[in-house]
Amino acid sequence: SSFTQVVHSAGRRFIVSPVPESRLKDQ
Amino acid sequence: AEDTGVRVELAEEDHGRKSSIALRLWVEDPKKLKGKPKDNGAIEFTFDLEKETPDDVAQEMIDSGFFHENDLKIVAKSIRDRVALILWRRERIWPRMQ
Repeated sequence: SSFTQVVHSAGRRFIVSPVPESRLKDQ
Repeated sequence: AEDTGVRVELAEEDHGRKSSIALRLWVEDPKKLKGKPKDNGAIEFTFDLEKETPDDVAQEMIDSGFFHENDLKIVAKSIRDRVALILWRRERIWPRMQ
């Protein structure tokens, strides 16, 4: 799956997933 | 709230009851950031509206390599603006519950 997870040393989990194209402003 | 180029949204329905809530953050306009963000994925995380501050989370995102340390203020402000909106909305919709 295209989800990756990063756990910070303080314990918080960050789950990264692709941003839908529609939500990205024109670069 | 001014457009910081970093978007923060609720990642779940807010029913005004839970103090911790899921948020999703992503970079909408990388040109507005000082450093180059690691990748333009959406970062989902849980935030405790009562116990935590946006600066805590922003610092953890920098520690985790998502953003450059020069962008701490922008990331913290983006989260702070969304949290303020959530609390304002809770106050209006569920005043007795707050």
